[in-house]
Amino acid sequence: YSFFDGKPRWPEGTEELTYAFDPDNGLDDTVKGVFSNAFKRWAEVTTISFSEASSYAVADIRIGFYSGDHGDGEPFDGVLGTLAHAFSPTNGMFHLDQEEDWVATGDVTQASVSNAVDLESVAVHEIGHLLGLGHSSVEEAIMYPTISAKTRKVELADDDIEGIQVLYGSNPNYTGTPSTSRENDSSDGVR
Amino acid sequence: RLFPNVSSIPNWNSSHVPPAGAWNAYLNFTGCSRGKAYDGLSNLKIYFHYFGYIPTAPPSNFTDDFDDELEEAIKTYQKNFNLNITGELDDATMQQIVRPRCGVADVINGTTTMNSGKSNTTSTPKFHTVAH
Repeated sequence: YSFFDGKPRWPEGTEELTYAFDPDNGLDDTVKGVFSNAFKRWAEVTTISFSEASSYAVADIRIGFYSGDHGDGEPFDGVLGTLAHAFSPTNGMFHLDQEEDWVATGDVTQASVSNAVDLESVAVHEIGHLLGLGHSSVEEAIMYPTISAKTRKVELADDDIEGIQVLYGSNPNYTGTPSTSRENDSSDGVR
Repeated sequence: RLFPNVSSIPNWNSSHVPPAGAWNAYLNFTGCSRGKAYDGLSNLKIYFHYFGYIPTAPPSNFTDDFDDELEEAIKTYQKNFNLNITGELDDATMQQIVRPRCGVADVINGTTTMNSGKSNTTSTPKFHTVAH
């Protein structure tokens, strides 16, 4: 695991972060539920919980789908390439490339398009950045920078858990699970 | 496009060709070697600059030359991604480069704590003592 330069994190004592979706995207409950699941994966292992805010303007974390140049100096590049990006604490911006073929639920490895991207897999990764984690060289880690199309990788690896617990400590209810029981799958066998 | 379920993706007919990935063209650089120039290689330098492997952009544009700076960037990239450190655009490296990824840089302000930013653990002591 790694941290951003200067090891930025949410302020000491932060117990809950709120998130909201750009209202212009008009996301349905299924899609919002995917993000909720992704947040839960981090909340299970550390001391911060997440809840959806009623107002986009005041949320700690602001989620939106955009294409091309969307005003933050980090333009998206169309199909595949860069899938999403998020900023270090306490910026809170989480942007996804609107031009991808995002799949919210179901077995993405069976998608009929070769460029289908599993939404939850990318969401779990970007939330790691929002909390302060950088990229990892551990291929099994969520914070590994690349992910193939038609691949699902949503379970935090030991490397991710250790990293986030260095920043915020461990959830008192977290007991740990064997990495062999985790759900990471790929259509091409790449993990 | 955002499909609520994988089964909601339309069944394309046989003539449907999925769009090429944003970086697929980089595969044409597989096997390129240092000291030569290749049309469009500057785009690959922009890629390495974007993700932090080439720290500073030139005053004008990147050249198409396979120079020392690009070779160093490739070596750092290969170390970060557990590839053989050759400094060459071999097939394994190119396949990794074109893979979809997060837009956050791997190297920020010239530093990284991915593999390339870590010291060789084999040369560090296994334990240390503290005087009281």
